Amino acid sequence: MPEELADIWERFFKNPRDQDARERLILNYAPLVKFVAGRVRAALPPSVDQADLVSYGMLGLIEAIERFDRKREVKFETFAIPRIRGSMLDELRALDWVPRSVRAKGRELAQAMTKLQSTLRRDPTEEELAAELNVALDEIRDRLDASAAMSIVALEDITTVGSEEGDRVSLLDTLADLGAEQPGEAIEAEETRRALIESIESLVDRERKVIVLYYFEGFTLARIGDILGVTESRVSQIHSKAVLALRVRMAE
Amino acid sequence: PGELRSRLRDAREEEDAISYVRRNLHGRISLLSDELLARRGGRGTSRSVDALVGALGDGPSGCRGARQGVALRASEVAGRRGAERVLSEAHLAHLPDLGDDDIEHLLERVESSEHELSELRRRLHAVIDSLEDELAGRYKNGLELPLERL
Ligand SMILES: Nc1nc2c(ncn2[C@@H]2O[C@@H]3COP(=O)(O)O[C@H]4[C@@H](O)[C@H](n5cnc6c(=O)[nH]c(N)nc65)O[C@@H]4COP(=O)(O)O[C@H]3[C@H]2O)c(=O)[nH]1
Ligand SMILES: Nc1nc2c(ncn2[C@@H]2O[C@@H]3COP(=O)(O)O[C@H]4[C@@H](O)[C@H](n5cnc6c(=O)[nH]c(N)nc65)O[C@@H]4COP(=O)(O)O[C@H]3[C@H]2O)c(=O)[nH]1
Repeated sequence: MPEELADIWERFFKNPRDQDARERLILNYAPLVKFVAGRVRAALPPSVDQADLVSYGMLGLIEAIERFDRKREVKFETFAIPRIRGSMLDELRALDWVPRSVRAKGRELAQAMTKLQSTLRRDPTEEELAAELNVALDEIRDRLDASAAMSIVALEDITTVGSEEGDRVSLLDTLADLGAEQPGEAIEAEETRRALIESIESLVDRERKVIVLYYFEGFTLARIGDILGVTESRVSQIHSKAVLALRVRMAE
Repeated sequence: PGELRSRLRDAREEEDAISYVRRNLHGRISLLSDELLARRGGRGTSRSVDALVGALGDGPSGCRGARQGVALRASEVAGRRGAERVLSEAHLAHLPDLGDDDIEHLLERVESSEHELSELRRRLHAVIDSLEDELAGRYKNGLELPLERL
């Protein structure tokens, strides 16, 4: 009879130096890395290599196996998946994957958005942002395209709620939560969600529509383009501008 | 639209659960076939992390239009279908002990489960598409944003 998986875990738990148990656990759960790599890659520009993501993710899997505490009532896969994803994003960040110049331009755009939001008492248009930074309208749209590519890797999440690292509720996670059946459990997450919904209501019509259709209805950008009568790339820019406006508003 | 949304949510959750099992099976197929290749090619069976990465990094890829709500969690495998039960068998943990024909047998089983799931998934994509078409049609006809539902 082949050894049960629970017995291999038991063996590894008793002796973390048991190489055979360790190798069998890594082999058994390695396909999880392929699952996470596929999903993480779906949120990144096509230039990211699947094999690179898998190699970063494997580090996260091994760390999850070594740290997994069987006394906790959670399934290993549930424990491991956030760590596999986390190590992929950490490696991409460490690679300085988003060029500094791109990040600097993104920060400049966010500063212009902050300044104009307070002087105009509303969100600025793309043309007003261009005038503020003294660049062409196309340059603003290029920066919005770049921020879409950066989103899960380099954009600092400004909405911090708790004091320690673990409590931070990221804007993108809160947005993603909008479509979920049961809203966030923690009360801080609930407050952030409330503030986010108020901010969404204050967006201009078309941006509010893109945010609700994307995060609440779960439509693809292409389908939203079809509803609004614009191209998919234009929807992507409208989406990036809306997320920037929300990000800056939530940072207050 | 409330009823339409709940049907859409159910179909998407089902698609999510099936995709989770399917992608895990893709990983298993890569590792099992790579093991056979290694044994036949005299590369021995040292299962280094690099070899695993090489085996898992392959396979077709390419993204289908950005969509939100692609969850990143282990789906609860309901085991409703045989194909899902395959996932609960930990055969990869016993890979070092398996003979070549055991592995070939296993590959056949996992690949047929993968095909079964992919077919189910294709049908679900068609269902999701038609439900989304219907909801999008209502928005084109002036449906208001459900701000009170956020
Ligand atoms: N062992 C293994 N088998 C794999 C892998 N990926 C796909 N397959 C299987 O091989 C069939 C053909 O895949 P394809 O050439 O990429 O052709 C695919 C692809 O072009 C497209 N497709 C399906 N799902 C997705 C998806 O989630 N994203 C993208 N971008 N395309 C998809 O539809 C075609 C048909 O898909 P299916 O009916 O599901 O049929 C798939 C599936 O049964 C893998 O990594 N490992
Ligand atoms: N409603 C609906 N949902 C869809 C459709 N196609 C894919 N999805 C869902 O969207 C997720 C992301 O797809 P992706 O961006 O193409 O990203 C995919 C793609 O890059 C790759 N992939 C998966 N299956 C295949 C395949 O058969 N062929 C190819 N070429 N790539 C695949 O792995 C990534 C993750 O796959 P999953 O975990 O299965 O996660 C998929 C799946 O749950 C569709 O036509 N309609």
